[in-house]
Amino acid sequence: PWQGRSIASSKLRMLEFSAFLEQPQDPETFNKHLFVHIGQSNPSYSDAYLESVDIRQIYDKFPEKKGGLKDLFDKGPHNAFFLVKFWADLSVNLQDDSSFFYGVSSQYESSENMIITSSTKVCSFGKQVVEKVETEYARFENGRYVFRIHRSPLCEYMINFIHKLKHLPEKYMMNSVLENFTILQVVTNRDTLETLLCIAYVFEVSTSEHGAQHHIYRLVKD
Amino acid sequence: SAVEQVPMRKRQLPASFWEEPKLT
Repeated sequence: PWQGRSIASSKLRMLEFSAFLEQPQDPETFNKHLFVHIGQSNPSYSDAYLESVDIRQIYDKFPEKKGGLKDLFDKGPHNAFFLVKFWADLSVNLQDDSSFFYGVSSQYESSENMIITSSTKVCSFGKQVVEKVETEYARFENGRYVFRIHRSPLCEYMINFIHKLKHLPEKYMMNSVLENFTILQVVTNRDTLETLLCIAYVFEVSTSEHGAQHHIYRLVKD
Repeated sequence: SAVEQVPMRKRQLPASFWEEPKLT
């Protein structure tokens, strides 16, 4: 039931995704602030399908050269392509403190045992500025294979970006900057090079009192 | 690209794209 209703292709399903800041309070406790978060969901067949977005509407927000979003989509499979609109929660006090930890955690599951590679490209005006590539092996748990990228440190570029964004006095200014800031995550089967998931992330700043929010869309070409 | 430099607000995107969920 999760196919078409959550971030899942026929080969891989995203279970959880978060980017966070941990601030120690004392030696035994810390505060965890979620900038963005996709929690566990359990869609059923009665739930509506995700809305779709024509991928051509966002091509220029992501790398367009050889191997870019268009090439990836043309290669397929099309059911692996998603757009996530995040409303990021920046309601946190940031200080330059080396004891702070900025991290990203994500989890995936599959019915297949494989080795996955996750490429995360941060883009400014559609051009890649930094890329992180991670390789994960499967763990067999409860009848399926689970992949965990646990507490992957956020890169310096992203930490500086968040700090600079926070220094802007008005939310509309932050959103203006975020209009040209995107992230493209491509999860691939390391051995077959098959695209398992391709997720395009775009951002605004949350105005909610309930923290980070998101919408998920299927990317299609009508 | 045909949509280059076009503000996101002027692109063909679902209405929900601009509606922040208010769920907890």
